[in-house]
Formats: sequence, C-alpha cells, structure tokens
Amino acid sequence: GKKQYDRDFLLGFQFMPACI
Amino acid sequence: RDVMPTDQMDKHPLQNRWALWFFKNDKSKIWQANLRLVTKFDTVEDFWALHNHIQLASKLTSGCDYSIFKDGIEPMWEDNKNKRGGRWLITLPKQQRRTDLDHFWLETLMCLIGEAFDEYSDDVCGAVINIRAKGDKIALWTKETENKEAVIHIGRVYKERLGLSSKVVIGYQAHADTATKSSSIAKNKFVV
Repeated sequence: GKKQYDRDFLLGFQFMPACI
Repeated sequence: RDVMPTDQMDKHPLQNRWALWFFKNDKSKIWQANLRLVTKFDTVEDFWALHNHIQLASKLTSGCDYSIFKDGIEPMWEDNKNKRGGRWLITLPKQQRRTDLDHFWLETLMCLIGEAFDEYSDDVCGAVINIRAKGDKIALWTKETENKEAVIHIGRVYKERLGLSSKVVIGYQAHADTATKSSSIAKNKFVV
C-alpha cells in the first residue's frame, strides 16, 4: 500500500540523528 | 552492545523520491541558470537532515525560492507533468513572514512527503515558496486542472492542515491562465 505518514509521526523524527 | 551506525539503521522510506530546488534571482543570468537542483531524498530521516541543515525560508533574501517536486518533475509550468495543472496559492502579507511563513511551509512539506491527500496524492507535483518584498507566496502544484475531485480534495485537506479559518478562502489557478494573464491577478478556477 501507499506509504502515508501523518504529521505527528513525521515530527517525531525531526531531531533524531540521521546522516545524508 | 555497540551502537549501530546510522547508515545501517532502517530508515523510513517515503512513497516518492523528492527533489529540493533553490532559485536565487540574479538578473545578470537567464532564469534557468538561477535555478539549481540541491539534492534528492526519499526517507523521513533524510528529509529532516536536509530541512534542519538549510536556511529557514523566512531568512532567505527577497527574490529567492525553494521548490520541492517529485523526482523527474522540474519546478516550472513548461514541464510535461505541470503544463495541464495548476496551484493552490497562499499569499502572505509581509508581517506574516515572521509569524507564519516557516510553519506553513513545513506543514506543506509534511503534506507532500506524508502523502496527506489519500488516493489523490498522485495528482500532487510539488510545492514552491517565493520570498518577495511585496509579499511571500506558497503554492501547492497539482498535475491536472480537469481532475476537479482531486483538486478540491487536495485544497480542502491542505487548508485544514495549514489551520486556516473557514472564513479564509484560498484559490486554485491554472498555470495556463497564470502564464497568459494580462493583469497581475490570475482568475481562480476553484476556491475552498
């Protein structure tokens, strides 16, 4: 199915360490 | 136990790969030379790494734009995926740059990457924020003005997600009308 993410889920990742 | 390096952790994939474009107005160059592809991303984690790394839109100088479009669509009317489409347009008076602009832009981005428009998310092409002395603009671009059901659904959800009052009316304009307009205001094809 389509990968849908609501805003609270997305906001939960805002300040997690990540690398690009 | 050892901490797993971040590049080995499972990132959360987005439905689409998105491209960030930056436009800086330099009148000595042609329009296309001022438009640069910055980077592409396709996970939640990479979106935030990018968002947290770049300048807030409200801190850009006048004449600059950020655009976020699905991979393969260029942020211009002429692109085949845009030319039959249009945009939901939010205009902000100068005093709202400090209070609302970055919040509205972030909500717009989360609507895009989170595929907030249900089965109509496929109609979304991207979004543009224009920083201008006379007033800033945020626009959500869709692919086909004739897909009325999709355009209206996207407009309603978008307005709700921005937290706009029911008294506020936002308009949708066809790119074809914007491109050929004789006055400074293109007509609205739909409103919500």
